[in-house]
Amino acid sequence: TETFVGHQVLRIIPGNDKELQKVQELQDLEELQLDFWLAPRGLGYPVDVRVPFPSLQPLKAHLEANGISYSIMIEDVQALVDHEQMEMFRSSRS
Amino acid sequence: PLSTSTFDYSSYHSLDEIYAFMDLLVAENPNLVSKLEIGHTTENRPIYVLKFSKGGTNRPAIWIDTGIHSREWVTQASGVWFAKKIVQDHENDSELASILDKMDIFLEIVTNPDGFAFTQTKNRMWRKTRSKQSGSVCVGVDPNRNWDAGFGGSGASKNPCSDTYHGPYANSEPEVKAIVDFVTNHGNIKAFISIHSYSQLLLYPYGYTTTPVPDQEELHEISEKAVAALSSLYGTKYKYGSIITTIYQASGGTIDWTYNQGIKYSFTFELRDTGRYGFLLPASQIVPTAQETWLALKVIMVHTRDHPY
Repeated sequence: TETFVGHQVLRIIPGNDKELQKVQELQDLEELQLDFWLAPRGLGYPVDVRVPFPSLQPLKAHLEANGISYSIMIEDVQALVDHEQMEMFRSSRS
Repeated sequence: PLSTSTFDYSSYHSLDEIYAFMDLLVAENPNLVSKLEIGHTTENRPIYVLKFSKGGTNRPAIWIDTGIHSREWVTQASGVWFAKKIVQDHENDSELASILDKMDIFLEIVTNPDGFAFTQTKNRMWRKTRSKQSGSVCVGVDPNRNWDAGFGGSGASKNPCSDTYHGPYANSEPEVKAIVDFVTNHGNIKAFISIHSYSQLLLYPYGYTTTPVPDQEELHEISEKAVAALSSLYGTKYKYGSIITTIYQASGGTIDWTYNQGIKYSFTFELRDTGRYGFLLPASQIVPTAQETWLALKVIMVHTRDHPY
């Protein structure tokens, strides 16, 4: 089973064309194993990406180095998944 | 659950539980609901559609599907709620009653059963189908890029490892082909609504081209009314427009194909939320999401009923 321990979902909002291009280029970096929940679509529109733990610091460093602002949409993906599973189990039992 | 009255609509359920729910619904309402098997998935799971009908033969119909992207769990859960809602209200809600007097409703709750089962057992974030791709270690095709409308265009990926991989050819996925065959053979579908999450959007064709559809003005007006109805319940804010102008170019998408088949009232929803939980929407939001979406669906269905073509 795939686990998401240490994964975060980041929200990136490209503010100009250069930032947008940088974010779009991230889609081609397969080694980062990024999971785009919301793909890039234009300036000012959010890009949501689930980032595995090993790629977190490199990606954040890359974004910061390029002046691309981001926020943490989900700090602990696994915690949400675990909670969801528990709720399903509880409902199933009741 | 022993009946659909004791089923927990405010919880996420497994594939087996949803299939059992369908059987219960049919058993409880044999004069209104039937279950059709329209095909089998790559992993040989049956693909089921619920038909809501007061009779007649090959009546004009409305199609609603949920769960084509398997990780968008609020959509399958909403589909279950819609099924129960139709049964509950088909006599006492005058709008729904009059819709069903003239039209049938087809509801495919789990449009991607293999993907859904995979999200329950192996990978909660799985989106695509589970077909094996020749020459690649990667699995699956994006079922919303596999339709024969701008297939293979730049709004989809040629990379089998991508989540927007279009597949080796249009309708390569049995989940997609099953719907294509059903719609083609039925020949009288008048509205087609495919439900996704998340982003809180109501979209109409096209996604594969910037050329506006001929019915753009009408679809935009319907969208405006549908979104207003949706928002009236809990204040949930939606945007609306064509796929390509509202989000991005998407080639080989479902409702582009259905529109090109002549199904004028073709829409896609992106349900809650806008980015607090995304695909991991808490189960407590299932019922409110389904309730508000139903109001928008009724606007579309009423318009379809009142504007035969």
